[in-house]
This record gives sequence, C-alpha cells and structure tokens, in this order.
Amino acid sequence: KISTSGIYRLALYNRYISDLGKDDSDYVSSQELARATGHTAAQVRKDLTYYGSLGEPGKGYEIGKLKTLLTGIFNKDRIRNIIIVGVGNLGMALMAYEGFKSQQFNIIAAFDIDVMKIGKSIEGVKIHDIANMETTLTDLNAEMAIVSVPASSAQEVIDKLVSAGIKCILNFAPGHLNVPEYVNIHNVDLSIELDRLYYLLKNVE
Amino acid sequence: KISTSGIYRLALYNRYISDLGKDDSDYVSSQELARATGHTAAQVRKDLTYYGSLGEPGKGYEIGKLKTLLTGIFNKDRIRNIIIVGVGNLGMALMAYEGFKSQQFNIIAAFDIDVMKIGKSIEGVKIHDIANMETTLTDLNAEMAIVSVPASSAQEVIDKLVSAGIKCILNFAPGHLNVPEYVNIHNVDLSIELDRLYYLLKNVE
Ligand SMILES: NC(=O)c1ccc[n+]([C@@H]2O[C@H](COP(=O)([O-])OP(=O)(O)OC[C@H]3O[C@@H](n4cnc5c(N)ncnc54)[C@H](O)[C@@H]3O)[C@@H](O)[C@H]2O)c1
Ligand SMILES: NC(=O)c1ccc[n+]([C@@H]2O[C@H](COP(=O)([O-])OP(=O)(O)OC[C@H]3O[C@@H](n4cnc5c(N)ncnc54)[C@H](O)[C@@H]3O)[C@@H](O)[C@H]2O)c1
Repeated sequence: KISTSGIYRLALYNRYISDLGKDDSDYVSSQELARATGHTAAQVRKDLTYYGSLGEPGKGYEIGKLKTLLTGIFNKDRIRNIIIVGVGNLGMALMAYEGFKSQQFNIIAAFDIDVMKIGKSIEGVKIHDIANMETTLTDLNAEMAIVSVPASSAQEVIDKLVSAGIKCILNFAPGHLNVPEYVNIHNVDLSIELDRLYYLLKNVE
Repeated sequence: KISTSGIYRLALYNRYISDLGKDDSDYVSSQELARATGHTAAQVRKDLTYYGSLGEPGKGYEIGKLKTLLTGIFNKDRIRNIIIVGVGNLGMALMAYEGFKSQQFNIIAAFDIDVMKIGKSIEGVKIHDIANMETTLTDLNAEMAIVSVPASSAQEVIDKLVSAGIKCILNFAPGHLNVPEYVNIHNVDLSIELDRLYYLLKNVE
C-alpha cells in the first residue's frame, strides 16, 4: 500500500493533467509534473512506476494512459455523495465550488442549526435541520461529510456524523477532534499553506 | 535545502504540537507525530534529524525543544502581513478565520470590485477598490496575497499583484494561472483533500 503522502502526490498529478487541456495523445514529462506539484522528478517517476506506468525515454508519459491509470486509483468512474454541515461563509463557498462537481463529488444535502437557513436551498441543495440529521441520513447514500461549523460545535457535530455511519470527514474547524479508530478524519488548516509559502519567500530573500 | 513536501510535513508537525495543549516539558513520540500527520515514524525521525533534533530513546521529543526548532524554521517570531483579493463567501470565511491570527498572519487589507462592498470593513479590515490596489499597496508592507475571486478574473488579478511587487500568492480560483519564475504561487484545491479521504474509504471497504 502507498503512503498517504504518496496518495496526495498522485492526486496532485491527477489534477494537473486534467487541468492541462492537452490531447490524450500528447506527452507530459516527469520534470513538468514535478515542477507543477513541488516534488522532484525522481519522486514522480518512482510514484508512477509503483503503479506500473513507465514513461518513454525522452518523451515522458502519454496523457491518455496516465489519465486511465489515475482514474482507476481514485475511482472517478462513479459519483460520490457528500454532505456538508454548517452553511456559513465557508460552507456556502464550498457548496458553490465547481471543483467538487468536476471531480465527481456531489453535495446531496446540507445541515445547519440556524432557523433562518433551514428549509432554504443553495445551488439546488436543501438545508436540513441538524436535529434531524440521523433520520435524514438513513434515506440518503452519503459516504463523506464536510464540517464547516464553529470550533465550539465541532466535536458534537462530528459525534453525530459518526453515529449516523459516516466514516470519512473533511473538517475545517480548528482544534483537536476525537474520532474512533475506524473513522478517517482529515483536518484542513489553510494557515499551513501560508507557512509553506512563507518559507519559500524567506529562502529567496 | 529541504523539499517542499518536507516543508509541508514540518508545518504539519508544528501545527500538531501547538494544538496539543501539553507542557513544554512533556514528550511526543515520532509514532504520535506520524499518526497525526499521515506519514511514517521513520519519515518523522528523518525530518527532525535533518534539522538537528534528536529524540530521546523510549521518550521521544521534548515539546519545548521542538517548538523552538520549528518556530525558527517558520520564522514565527514576527508577524507577516497579508492581503486578500475577493471578499465573497470564501474571502469572508478566510478573513474571519482565527487560525491565521494565531499563526502570526495579519490580514491588513482586502480588495474587491463590487461597489456594494468597497469602503466597508470586515473584522476591522477595510475593503479597498481593486482599481487602486497598486497605489494602496505602496503604503502597506504586504508580503503575501490570498486570491479568492472567480476563475474568470483570476489571471488579471494575479497579474496586478505581481506588478505591485507581491511574490507569494495563495490562490483558490480554479484553472492554470501563469506567474513569472520568481513568484511563488500555491494553488489550493480542496477537492484533492476529498480524493485522499475517498481513497482511504475505498481501502477499508
Ligand atoms: N481550516 C481553515 O483553514 C479555515 C478557514 C476558514 C474558516 N475555518 C473554520 O470554518 C468554520 C466555519 O467558518 P465560517 O466563517 O463559515 O463561520 P460562520 O459562522 O460563517 O458559519 C458557521 C455555520 O455553522 C452553523 N452552525 C453552528 N453550530 C452548528 C451546529 N451545532 N450544527 C450545525 N450547524 C451549526 C451556523 O449556523 C453557521 O451557518 C469555523 O470553525 C472556522 O474557524 C477554517
Ligand atoms: N480551491 C478550492 O478548494 C475552492 C473552494 C471554494 C471556492 N473556491 C473558489 O474561490 C473563488 C471564490 O469563491 P466564492 O464562493 O467566495 O465566490 P463569490 O462569488 O462569493 O466571491 C467572489 C468575490 O470576488 C469579487 N471579484 C470578482 N471579480 C473581481 C476582481 N476582478 N477583482 C477583485 N474582486 C473581484 C466579487 O465581487 C466577490 O466579492 C472562486 O473562484 C471559487 O471557485 C475554491
């Protein structure tokens, strides 16, 4: 099995070639993939060889073949249903984000505690009352959840999601949140992205 | 020099120990850091040894010493000024995000094109007219910019930032954007975070 950072790199290569807008019969080099994702060309070659994809010397990797390989790994051949909890500023931006749809993620329901929001729809997705989440989820086939509520409600919301059978959570609320061993939670902290940039800035000064 | 993915790992260790809420005299093991960041304990040890930090056998790393080491790398001893362009749903969520302040990032100004927003303030930060950005920036000491405008305006906004002297850009708008060689642009695509999670879900089924 490949490490989670290996998966992250493959997801970056996948995104880069799907945004590239070149023909399937065109080629992309390991150097180009390395430059686009901030890794080394040797790491790119190692990752792709692990999955059986061998570049052609002097030419690189055929884009069509890479797409088939990467689609297989990330199982993009079917749509994945996600729910979102907390429809504030961040939640609204995520519901409107085209990048989810284009990557076959389908937001099928949203939940909030604010009576002014419950019952409304955003981008065609209905906002339900968090109090009814467990029963609402039994009728839906949701596989993953995005949590964008304030830090003060995050643990309680995550506990509800886990008891409703959600096993994958993308969490934006700050702080250390507890989940059982069998649940995958991934905490996004955008200030880390700024740290990386800042380090690069410092190095060029 | 360490690779950008190495920097990313260090930023993750740094965030984990600052959220941990333990005393500086406590210890953290390489296994714990590995579990929290999705890498291997061997990779954690390799990263920290590279920077001269040696754990104590059986005990791990002293948290106080690790904090000093990581603060030095990410230069947290001074506040870094950032600007934000595009104060829509995502921009507002980023302006309100406590995580930036706690990591010594200070949003000093915002820019937008919408006359209904220009002149207002969010969390004490004034929204300026993008048309005056170059002159407004000459009075400010901004080092980095966050771009959260629609894809259709992103390239034009990034060109303006580069000509105003900004060398580090955290971009959320989708698509392939061009910057000169000396500018560091980092594109955030949250659907990649979902890809990683989905792969983990698939593997446990
Ligand atoms: N990780 C990052 O990089 C990052 C960036 C920006 C914001 N954030 C975080 O994302 C979260 C949301 O930020 P925002 O700016 O959208 O906040 P917001 O206040 O605009 O929105 C929060 C929403 O959650 C709802 N809510 C509150 N308690 C709830 C509960 N128990 N159940 C269901 N819904 C509930 C509110 O009604 C509101 O609609 C915050 O925790 C913030 O710190 C993180
Ligand atoms: N990368 C990700 O994971 C992710 C997630 C969510 C949203 N997004 C992206 O972030 C961007 C913002 O999303 P949103 O939901 O906040 O959109 P929004 O429409 O709510 O906000 C866009 C803001 O940009 C302003 N704007 C438009 N053109 C401008 C220009 N030329 N100069 C300055 N300001 C300008 C608008 O007035 C508005 O305030 C979009 O490109 C969206 O695709 C990315």
